[in-house]
Amino acid sequence: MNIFRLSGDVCHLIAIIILFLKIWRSKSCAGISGKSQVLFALVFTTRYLDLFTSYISAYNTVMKVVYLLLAYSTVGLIFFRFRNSYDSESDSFRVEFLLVPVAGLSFLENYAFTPLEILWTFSIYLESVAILPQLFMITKTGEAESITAHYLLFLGLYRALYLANWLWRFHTEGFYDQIAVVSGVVQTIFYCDFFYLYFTRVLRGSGKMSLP
Amino acid sequence: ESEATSKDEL
Repeated sequence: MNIFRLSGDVCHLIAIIILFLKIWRSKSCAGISGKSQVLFALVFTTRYLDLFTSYISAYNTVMKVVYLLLAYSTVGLIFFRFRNSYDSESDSFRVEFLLVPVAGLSFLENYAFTPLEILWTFSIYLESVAILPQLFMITKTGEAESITAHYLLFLGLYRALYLANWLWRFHTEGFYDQIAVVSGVVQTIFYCDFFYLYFTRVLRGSGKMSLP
Repeated sequence: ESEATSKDEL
């Protein structure tokens, strides 16, 4: 565990909590892509199956449970409790275009052809594209509430900090996980455009982040 | 490819 990894996990937790609280307190999920949230719940489910097979640390176990609980609760808020505020019109990204290639690739490129390993690989590949429906929805509606922008900022920072963590681990332990690193780079690249908009628009204090 | 994958991470 190093500072990059820890701050990455903290950013991830903050992002998930920001989103949950935003929906819970505003009693609305307007502008939020339910599809991305379902994909994230799927990422956590397929990645954290080792909760039942191997114990790594209390921190690891607690964080996995918290992520799973918040992810499914957020999906529950969007599709059940506040479903009348869910803008399915704008949330029109075809997730099958993500799931099929990701599933196919996880069978082709993995470290071991075992169910747990393939599911883990699937979750790594899926996480790198899971935010696309949300980013697509924002470009479609042309704007995002600043709270949603803060959510995306922390979510983007989390994996960027993981890249720093992997660089550090490579430098100090010679550790290198190619699948995780390549996916993490792809994932972070998808946020670059958003980061630019965030630091040029949202921080200027304009309540909403309107896209060009 | 490394045998130790990042399973100790989240």
